[in-house]
Amino acid sequence: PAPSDPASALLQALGLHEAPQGVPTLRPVPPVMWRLFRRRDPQEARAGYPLRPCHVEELGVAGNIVRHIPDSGVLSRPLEPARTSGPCPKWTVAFDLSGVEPAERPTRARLELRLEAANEDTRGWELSVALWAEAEHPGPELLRVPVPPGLPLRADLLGAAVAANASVPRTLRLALALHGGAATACPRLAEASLLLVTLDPRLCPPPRSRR
Amino acid sequence: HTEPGVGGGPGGTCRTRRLHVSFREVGWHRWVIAPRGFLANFCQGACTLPEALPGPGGPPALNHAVLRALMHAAAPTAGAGPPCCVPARLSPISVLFFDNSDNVVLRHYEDMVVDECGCR
Repeated sequence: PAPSDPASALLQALGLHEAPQGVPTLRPVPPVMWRLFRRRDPQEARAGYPLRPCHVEELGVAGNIVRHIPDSGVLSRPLEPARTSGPCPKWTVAFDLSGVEPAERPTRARLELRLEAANEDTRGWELSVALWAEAEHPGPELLRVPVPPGLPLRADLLGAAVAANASVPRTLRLALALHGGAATACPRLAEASLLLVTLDPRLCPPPRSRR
Repeated sequence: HTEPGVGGGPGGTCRTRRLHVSFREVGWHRWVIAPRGFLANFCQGACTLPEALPGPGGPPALNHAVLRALMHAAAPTAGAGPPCCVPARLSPISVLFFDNSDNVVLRHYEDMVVDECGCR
């Protein structure tokens, strides 16, 4: 739309530079996003328990923008061969953060992976996370988390792969690797996403000063 | 969509009037997942005595709005005019939508719905 019409003015007032172009590729809305939306539903807010402004109760952090970002590198991931001996193949995942404004401060960055293993056998596996540097070589290992059996793997990246008090990079590329594990076959990475909570102080009401 | 019958003039006392904002009307229904729209409401109506008196029952608490209503009642043609009918209590909304990178985004906006109006 032309910048001067009311719809564009409203869009800008809502902190959005432009309406998404064309029809978005519709995909199921992740349950966590529905849950967070319903938690902040105005009807519930009127139910008498006040919601703290600029705070995401369910995740227990400050914030007024929550994004669920799917891995944009899923097409380029190599097919995993079955494990015969030696380590499992490494994965690279990439998250497009170009929509995050410089003024926004990350308060939660949670990596979520859905692994599929033969007969759900993920005992003893650990996942290491490193930044994937441009030079096609992973950087130093930032953190290592155990792989829970049968559940999505979650890893908090704030302070490790995502700096807490700085604006986020335009793209976050990570190198993931599995270690240990007794199973003979490597689990397969079926889905990767990032749940990013940011606080845009410009949209928060200033604390009222007492008279 | 505003409350039927409001028309041009500010009928009745200062109070909340219905104003429904529909995302379909501004063509956002393809990328806004929820809600479809929301009741933003607005304030309209007279702020003269006794409407400018705060709250039911008890003596009027003297405040700026009451002072202004008194001055306006005493000298309607001179002075600053009656107090204004404005939002007195607001609440937030949340919007769930797809952004340009097909991410699902939840944004909270404070002070978006008028719950109560008052004379100020």
